[in-house]
Amino acid sequence: NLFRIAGDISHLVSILILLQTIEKGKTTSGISLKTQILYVVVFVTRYLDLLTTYVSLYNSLMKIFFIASSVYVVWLMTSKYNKKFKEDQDVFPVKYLVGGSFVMSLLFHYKFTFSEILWSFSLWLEAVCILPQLFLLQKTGEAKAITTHYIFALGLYRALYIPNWFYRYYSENRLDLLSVSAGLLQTTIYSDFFYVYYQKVLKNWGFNLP
Amino acid sequence: VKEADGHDEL
Repeated sequence: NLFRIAGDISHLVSILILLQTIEKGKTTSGISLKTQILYVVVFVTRYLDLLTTYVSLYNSLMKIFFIASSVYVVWLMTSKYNKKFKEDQDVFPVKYLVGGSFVMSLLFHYKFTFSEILWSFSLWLEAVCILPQLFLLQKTGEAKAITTHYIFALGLYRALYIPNWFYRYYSENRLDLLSVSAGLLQTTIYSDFFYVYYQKVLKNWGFNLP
Repeated sequence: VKEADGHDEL
């Protein structure tokens, strides 16, 4: 359905914006390494089913892309552009995010199996793993516009999944309560940022008016 | 309502 496609494209675009930003500026300043490492954990734990279940070529390719690109970004940040990397401001206590997500996955899952627990863990972790990035944004005060575009596209992706879940509930009679709950949490975390982004974009348009 | 079996979303 349309929402799902739009969501996936938005997710894809967010990563392309991020890669473009890093390659063009030859710097990773303003981007939280912690958030990017958490994304590697999110994608690897969620897409373990690549090895066991085949959904579609589209599905597999997207999963491979998300795993590969997240690993690539972390490599860019730690190796290639390491010299310009300042980590002193990226100090969000990530252990609480990981610990909290793990507890949530033990409490809420469809089956008590290794892969299902990890899948649930990845949902909760994804919901909160932008926090170090938002924290860094707040601490440095200003961000390059492009970084905010990245966060916006990333937030939009899960927000678009919400109407997708409504759609699937009515058209396929299918309800994934775990995805919906974690998705709502994720969108809530982004909502403050969305508001600021919206204000900023509006303002910029205002300035550009003749 | 069907519960999600198999995760076909990203």
